[in-house]
Amino acid sequence: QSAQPAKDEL
Amino acid sequence: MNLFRLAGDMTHLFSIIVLLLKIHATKSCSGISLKTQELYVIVFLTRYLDLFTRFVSLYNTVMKIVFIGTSFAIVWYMRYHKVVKQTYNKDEDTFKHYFLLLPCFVLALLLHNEFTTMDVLWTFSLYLEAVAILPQLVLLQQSRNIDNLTGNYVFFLGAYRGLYVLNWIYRYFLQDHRARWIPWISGLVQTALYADFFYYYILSWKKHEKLKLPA
Repeated sequence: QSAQPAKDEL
Repeated sequence: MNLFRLAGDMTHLFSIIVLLLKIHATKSCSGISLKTQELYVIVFLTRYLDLFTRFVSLYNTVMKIVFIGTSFAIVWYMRYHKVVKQTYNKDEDTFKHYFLLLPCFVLALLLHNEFTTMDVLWTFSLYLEAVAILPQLVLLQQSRNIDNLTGNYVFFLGAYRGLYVLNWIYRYFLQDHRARWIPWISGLVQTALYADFFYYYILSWKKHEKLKLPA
């Protein structure tokens, strides 16, 4: 399970 | 960052400015659900726990502080401002919003990316935001006349998440091709809850009539 996408959204 | 997401964030910010303008200019919060505003404070606090621990960009940090600050300011106005609080009609703000917290939290404990405090609370904030507008929509259905600023506030608040859906489509097909199931599904549910409001809002705008939601 690759790391989850970055939390860059508000 | 893409145009859809920037437009979404600006629309979200604009909706909050419209609401603050209405409350500050008219010194009235009639037609506004305090419960929805309180849910949004919880959404922002649990969403932005990494405000001080993770720096994404200046824009990201500034917007998080603005969203937390304005949502607190709105709740403060409605609860404690000597004039505004008189105009809050708690008899029409009837939705049992605390009943939304537990199911969203349990769902976040079951469905999340990583089982860490930050991620579970971040996931909880997405589930909660999807349903946070319910007390406001219920109040609008019960209130006889919806003033323009309140109608515009709800419209822009719904439109921002619709723009985010476009942002997710753009990101997935044209950028990082990464599935973000939790924000996607929460965002679609959130936008879908506005569907009938959008319909009556646009209809009233076209017919130049007062916005009225069927009970």
